[in-house]
Amino acid sequence: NKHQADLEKFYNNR
Amino acid sequence: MLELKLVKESLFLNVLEAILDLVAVASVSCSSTGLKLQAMDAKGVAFISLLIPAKEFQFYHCDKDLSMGIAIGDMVEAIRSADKDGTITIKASDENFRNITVSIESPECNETTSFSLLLVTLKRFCIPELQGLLKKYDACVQMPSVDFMRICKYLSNVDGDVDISTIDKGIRFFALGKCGCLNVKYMQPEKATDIDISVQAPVSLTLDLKYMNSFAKVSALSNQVKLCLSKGQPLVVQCKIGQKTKSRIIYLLAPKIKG
Repeated sequence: NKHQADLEKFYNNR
Repeated sequence: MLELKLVKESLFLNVLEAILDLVAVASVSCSSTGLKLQAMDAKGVAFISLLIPAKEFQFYHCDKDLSMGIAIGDMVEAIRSADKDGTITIKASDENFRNITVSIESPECNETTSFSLLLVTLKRFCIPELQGLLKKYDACVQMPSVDFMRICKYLSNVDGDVDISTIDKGIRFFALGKCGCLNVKYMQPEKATDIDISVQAPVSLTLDLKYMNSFAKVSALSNQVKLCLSKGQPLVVQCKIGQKTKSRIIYLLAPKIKG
């Protein structure tokens, strides 16, 4: 299993 | 100018020691209201936010907002090796904002050691305001931190990820490893006041156990820990630090996807 995304990418792509 | 003073055996140092598992450097911002520490692990999947209001310190003075990158690993190392029960004073001045001075005074006030710690450059973290995030979660679990720690330790018997899922009146932890699987059901008891499981919508997240174990260490500084879960969102783990205090620590952990 891989991490969904790093947190900064996750919040910036929303 | 910034000056803050704390007793060495305080929770502050214990917290710093506990987060060293995840990060070596942190961004520390100080204002007249208190200190805020933010740090991200090297992979960018775990974020730590620590808030300590000014009144929690033995002495606190900050007349200008400051933001600095601190190698907390080096700082803890130096403090740890000084007098066991001393008082720690941390100072930063406007004239020379390349380092901070950390002094430790012995309880008898007859010995003072001090060291100068060079500040490091850190980029700003693009993480939204955490308080807003906490209102929108599908499920929240408030539990004694000893329970959280015990469950994480138990799950660590397999080396891998943990699935946290909501079930009827509770939550389920499931870990699958090479040697088999482990399953923990944690239910809302009828009478306990220190457990509160609220589920607005079903949710299941897969998370790296290694990080969960690090979070469990810090939550041991507090009686209670709160986990907030939402589909496709980072897990939020938050706890107050100590009793009768407004200091708090919040973790974010990116979930994993199958594959």
